Amino acid sequence: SSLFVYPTKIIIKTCGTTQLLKSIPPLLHHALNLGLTISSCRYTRGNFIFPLSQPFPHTSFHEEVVYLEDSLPNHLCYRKASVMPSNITAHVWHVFSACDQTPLVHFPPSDLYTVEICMTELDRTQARKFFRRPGDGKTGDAAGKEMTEIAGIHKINPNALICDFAFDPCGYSMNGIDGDRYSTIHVTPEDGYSYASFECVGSIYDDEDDEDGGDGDDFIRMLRRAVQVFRPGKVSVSVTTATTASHRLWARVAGAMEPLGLKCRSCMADEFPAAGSVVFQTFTARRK
Amino acid sequence: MAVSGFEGFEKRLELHFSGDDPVFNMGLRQLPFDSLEQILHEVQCSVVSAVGNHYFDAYVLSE
Repeated sequence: SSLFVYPTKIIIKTCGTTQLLKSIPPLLHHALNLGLTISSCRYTRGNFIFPLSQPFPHTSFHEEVVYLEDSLPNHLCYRKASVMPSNITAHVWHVFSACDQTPLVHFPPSDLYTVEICMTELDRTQARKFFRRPGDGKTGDAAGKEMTEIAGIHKINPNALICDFAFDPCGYSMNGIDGDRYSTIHVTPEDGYSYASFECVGSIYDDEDDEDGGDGDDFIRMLRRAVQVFRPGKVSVSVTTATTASHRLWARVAGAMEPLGLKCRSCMADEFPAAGSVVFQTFTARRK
Repeated sequence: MAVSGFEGFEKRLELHFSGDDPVFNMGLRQLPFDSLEQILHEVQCSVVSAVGNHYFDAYVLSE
C-alpha cells in the first residue's frame, strides 16, 4: 500500500481488508485546519478477488458510493459513479468521482495522465522472487531492495529514486519518485490469487511514438518493462486523463502490450467529473 | 482459486484541495507525521517506509 502527499493533492492506495474510505473524514478535518478545502475526489478499484472478506464500507460498490456521498461536502456537487465492465469477469473497473466545478473545468492539469495496471495469474517463476527466504535475517527494507534488483524493477524507470519494502513471508511494495512524478508497484505473489499492480503518472508532452511506429517512447518502454517483470496471464489497464488525447493514449497502451503476447480483449471509455476520461482495457496472454 | 487469501486488488483514493495561502506552498505536506498516522489508523494500516523530494512525500504502508 502507498500514500503520496503533495501540497494540494493526496493519493492513498491500499490493498487487503483496509477501510480506505474511512480516511476521508479525518483528512478533510486536517486539511481544513491548514486552510485547504477539498475541490475534487476520485475513488477507483478493480474487482475484489475475495469480496466477502471486505469490511464496511467496502462490502459492495453501492455501499462505497453511499459512504462517499455522505462523507463529501455538498459543494462537490458534480458526482458520478460507474462500473466499467470487460469480457474478463475478474477485471472490472469501479470509478467514483466528484468535483466542485463544472466538469468542463479539468482536473488535474490537462497534460497529465494516470495509468493503473492490474495484473493477475502472474508467472510462477517471477512471482517466486517476491517470497522472503526463511531466516534471511534481513529487514523489510533490505529484503525489498534485493527483490527490486532481482526482479528487475529498478530498470523500469532508471531515473526514479526507489523506496521499497518486502513483507514477511511474502509480498512487496515500492514507490518510485522522479521529480514531481510517482510510480508504485504492489505484489501479492501467492499462487492461486497472485496479483501485481503498477501505477505511474505521465504527460502527453513527455514523449511521442517514433515516426516508424517503433518503441522509442519512454511511456511504452516503462509499461512493457513493468509487465515483463510479472508476465501475467490477465491484465487490465486504466488510463485517466483530462487531455483530449485519450484515444492516442489507449492506442499506445495496446501497442505496448501486443509485443508481449497480450491480446486486447475489451476497451471501454467513459467521462467523469474531476477525472476527465477514463479508458479501461483488458488483455489476456495468448499462451492461456 | 483459493477460498480465501490476501486481497491484492487495491482501493485508490485521490483528493485535490484548494486554499488561499498554503504556507510556502507546502499545504498538506505540513501535516505532522502523527496526524498522518492517525488518518492511516482509521484505514487499518501504518507507515513502514518513507521518501520525499522537493515536490512530494511518498510512504510505503503496511498491508
